[in-house]
Amino acid sequence: MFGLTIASQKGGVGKTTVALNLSYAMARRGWRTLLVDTDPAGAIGLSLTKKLSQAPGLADHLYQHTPIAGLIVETKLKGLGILPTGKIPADESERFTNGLADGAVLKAIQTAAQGRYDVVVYDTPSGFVGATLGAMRASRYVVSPVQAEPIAARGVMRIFEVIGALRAKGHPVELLGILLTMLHTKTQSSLAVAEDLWKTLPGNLLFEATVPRDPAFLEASAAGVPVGLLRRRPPPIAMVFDQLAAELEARLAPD
Amino acid sequence: MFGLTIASQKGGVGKTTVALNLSYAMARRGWRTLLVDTDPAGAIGLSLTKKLSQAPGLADHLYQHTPIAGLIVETKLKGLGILPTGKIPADESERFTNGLADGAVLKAIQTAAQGRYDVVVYDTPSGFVGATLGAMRASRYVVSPVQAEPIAARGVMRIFEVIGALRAKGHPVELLGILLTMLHTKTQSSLAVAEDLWKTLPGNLLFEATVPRDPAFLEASAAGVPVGLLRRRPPPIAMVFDQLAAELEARLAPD
Ligand SMILES: Nc1ncnc2c1ncn2[C@@H]1O[C@H](COP(=O)(O)OP(=O)(O)OP(=O)(O)O)[C@@H](O)[C@H]1O
Ligand SMILES: Nc1ncnc2c1ncn2[C@@H]1O[C@H](COP(=O)(O)OP(=O)(O)OP(=O)(O)O)[C@@H](O)[C@H]1O
Ligand SMILES: [Mg+2]
Ligand SMILES: [Mg+2]
Repeated sequence: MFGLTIASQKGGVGKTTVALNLSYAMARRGWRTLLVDTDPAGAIGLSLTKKLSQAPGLADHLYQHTPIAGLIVETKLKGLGILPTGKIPADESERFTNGLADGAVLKAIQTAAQGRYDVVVYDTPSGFVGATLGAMRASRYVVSPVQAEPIAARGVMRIFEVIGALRAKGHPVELLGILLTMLHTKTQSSLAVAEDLWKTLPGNLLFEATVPRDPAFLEASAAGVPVGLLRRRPPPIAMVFDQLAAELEARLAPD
Repeated sequence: MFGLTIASQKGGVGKTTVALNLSYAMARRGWRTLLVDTDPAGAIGLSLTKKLSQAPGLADHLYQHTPIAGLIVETKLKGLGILPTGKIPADESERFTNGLADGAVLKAIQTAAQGRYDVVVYDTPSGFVGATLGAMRASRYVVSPVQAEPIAARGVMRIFEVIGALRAKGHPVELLGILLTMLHTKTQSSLAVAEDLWKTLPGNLLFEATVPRDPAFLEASAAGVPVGLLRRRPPPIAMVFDQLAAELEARLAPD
């Protein structure tokens, strides 16, 4: 059992999209995967069904001590479970994310899920504060999406500073890799960002798998499914997450 | 003098892009505008020049009590000043944003800028926590960008909850309008989101001005300029912010 956090300081880079589609791909490869939503916006629910958006979740455990096991939602795919946020009024965001910041509750989820799941994937809100720091404190690994656009790429080194600071305080978290997302090869300034990252980042840090900008993601969130379930025969973009899951597996330290 | 916050719970919806380009358009229309970056990622600096990214700023005022007036950077455009974040190590994000959360420091900026500026525009990190709540507490108005994509649009009502809660606690902040961004008319699921918002949101809430998805924004951030300065003759997309500034003006309450 290990924790894997999807995190970036920059917003809108594809954290939730990667968390959902990677979890789906890992479950298809045989990892019993629990996807946990730590973003008070409830983004995993917003990407899937209204029913999931309104289901009880992490907030019910945090405030009413509802046991974790009873809050996990089984999906159509055997081996993929989801722990949604539960209903959080917008003006309660601060209380929710501060309640997760030290990582204790998020770590306890791994203990509660022991034996039933092999990996817990945490989706997080953007920024290195609150729940995102908590998820990193509770995790063995971090995957950080970087959007292939100038503003996001200029901030890519920040993930090293945060992980370095957490390790200095005794949290054994490590960066499993940086994932290039929303690469738009027909837009010169997006391609130039990618070329620059391919040139400057050390080989073992950037995943080979790259997520291109693709309207299928909007269709998938409109339909409330991972992109692998968008059509009877999955679109090519879904294979990127199978590739990512395989690459990620090869990078895991032997237990 | 009034404060205007650009805020959304969802990340990557165009807050920084709108804050920068709207401030530029307002200054061109004669509003002496001070753009303040409250995002510990330093996104305004990342959108413009490396020099601005490394300049002292709000963090120096917060920690070393450097007077605000000396930290304001004059731009090429007379009437547009910028207060950058200053250098904030990634693992200091929490301290920075918590230091701004009550709104006192951000409100004091308006007092310091009185007489020299007419409006202070606050760019904020995503999520209704920390600095973003502080900026709303210090502002008279909020403009909330909503990305024309399913996940962002599903969370659009959250801004009403947060503003309602702040008003209930005595902060006279009001929503000036919701701005549709990244509308991609050639992608059905983006167009469907826009049509749905145009149908469901009350007329006076959604600005007429809409920001389409346009690669010019990536070129502009690669070049480190507002989109209005990208070429000798500004691209058509720049006029959207002139339209927005004019619409916004019409919605301001008489002083
Ligand atoms: N590769 C892609 N191509 C096109 N659209 C994408 C891609 N990945 C994600 N999207 C869309 O871009 C938007 C942002 O993605 P997402 O919400 O996953 O980012 P995030 O980092 O989780 O954002 P936040 O900071 O709000 O948590 C969503 O509308 C999503 O559907
Ligand atoms: N209308 C647009 N069309 C295409 N790209 C855009 C548009 N507006 C912004 N962008 C680009 O999309 C990305 C996200 O925009 P921006 O950084 O302004 O969003 P944000 O809401 O400030 O994000 P964050 O949550 O990180 O603060 C940036 O790379 C920006 O250059
Ligand atoms: Mg997200
Ligand atoms: Mg921003």
